[in-house]
Amino acid sequence: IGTQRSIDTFFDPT
Amino acid sequence: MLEARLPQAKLLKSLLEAIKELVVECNFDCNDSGIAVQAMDSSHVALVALLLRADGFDPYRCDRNLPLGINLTSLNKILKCAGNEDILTIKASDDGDVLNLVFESKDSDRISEYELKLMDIDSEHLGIPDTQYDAVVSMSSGEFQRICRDLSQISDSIVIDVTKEGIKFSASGEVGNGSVTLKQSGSVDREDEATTIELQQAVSLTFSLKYFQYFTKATPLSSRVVLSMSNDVPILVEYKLDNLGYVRYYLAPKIGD
Repeated sequence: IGTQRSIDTFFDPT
Repeated sequence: MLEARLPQAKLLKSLLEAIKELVVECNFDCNDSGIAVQAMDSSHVALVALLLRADGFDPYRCDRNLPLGINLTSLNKILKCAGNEDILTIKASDDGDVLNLVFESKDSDRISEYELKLMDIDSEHLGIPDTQYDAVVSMSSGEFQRICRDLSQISDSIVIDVTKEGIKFSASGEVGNGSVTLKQSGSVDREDEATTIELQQAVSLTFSLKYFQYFTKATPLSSRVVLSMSNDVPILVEYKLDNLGYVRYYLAPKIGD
């Protein structure tokens, strides 16, 4: 069900 | 240099259990305020953030920023040599390439010392914004573990719907489907088992159950778990550690069809 998103598309590198 | 002492080795053992399925190697970032870990799993779907505050140790000393690159499989091997009730002290020098671990039995008549080889780990650090979530659900960690285990019989995905009535976990697969609904409970005698919901607006999200099952390895660390959610953003699954800090997991949702 649905496409798994990546966590690093939500949080930016510091 | 770093020197930190915990009254029971069991705590570090449990913390390791809580992250070692997700992360193989990571930096333990030590500074004067405590020890922090941030690491993504190899597929970059989940992120674990661990904080152990300095005041949770007695004593704690770390005079400069010290990243300790640790292979968790290796650390696990050494921690198997510690008794649950042993007093645990970890030490590292500023320029050293090992972590010293000392396990001391409660009556101090047995002292064991191990050295873990450290490694250079070049890890990406992500900025996690302070977020106001639309739904914050506090529930029994054991109940959350059971729901994840039960629904994994049905599917490898789980849908979470939160309304003001309650939180519903559901799964649909080849064998059929199933769901568990927990109603917000106001007058439960046993506080540990109550479910409380703070809701700004209803949310509906789909996640991979496999990761939730990794997260629930943290169940022995806390009787409660807090799920913080907004539509289309990662869920935050948090286990608070008494007087010490927290283990937080972030999991990216599944989106669309």
